[in-house]
Amino acid sequence: STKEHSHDEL
Amino acid sequence: MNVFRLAGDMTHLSSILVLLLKIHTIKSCAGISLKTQELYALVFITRYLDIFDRFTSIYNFLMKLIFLGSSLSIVWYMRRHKAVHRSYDKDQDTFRYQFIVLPCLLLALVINHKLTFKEVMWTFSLYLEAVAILPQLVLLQRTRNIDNLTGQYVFLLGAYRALYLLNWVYRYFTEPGFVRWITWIAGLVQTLLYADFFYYYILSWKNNVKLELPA
Repeated sequence: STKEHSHDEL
Repeated sequence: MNVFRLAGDMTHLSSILVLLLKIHTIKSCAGISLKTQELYALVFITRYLDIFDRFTSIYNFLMKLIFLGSSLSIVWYMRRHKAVHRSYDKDQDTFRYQFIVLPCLLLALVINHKLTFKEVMWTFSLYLEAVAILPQLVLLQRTRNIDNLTGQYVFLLGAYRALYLLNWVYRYFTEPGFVRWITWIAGLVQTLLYADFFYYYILSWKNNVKLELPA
């Protein structure tokens, strides 16, 4: 599984 | 943050301000789909569930509040405000959006980065945003004379996501390991849905004629 995504975009 | 993303956010913000301007000043929402506005409110609610527990920046926080507040107030105006509600054409705004919401929810349950409630809601908001414009585009095809503010609103809404595509290209080449397949594909589908609107909008602007979408 991919690493924790930082939802840094709106 | 890069210039494409900032331009995208500002374009998105201005699309919402154009719509609020139209509704608030001329007290009319003629040609605007309430279904699309409700879908956008749902997009922002499911996208910003982490507004309080994941702090990125003041900019991020403020923009989330603005997007949430404006989308909810537009829905409120169109549903509750007497004059505005009277100008809403509910007989034409008949897109059954359960055909949009349910598939997006199922897809988010199947294709996501992590099977947690917040991550699935965030993924759902991406898929939903990609198709949320459909009721509005259908309504535009049924609306004979599209007024300028409505045309500008839809144009800015499509342009914002196109700018985000440029932002993702920029970040892919400048940030090693920056890959966001789900976001990229949803954003591409979203922008492609505006393709024919862009074509007719730019044509009407170039020939200086009223915007009209073929039915």
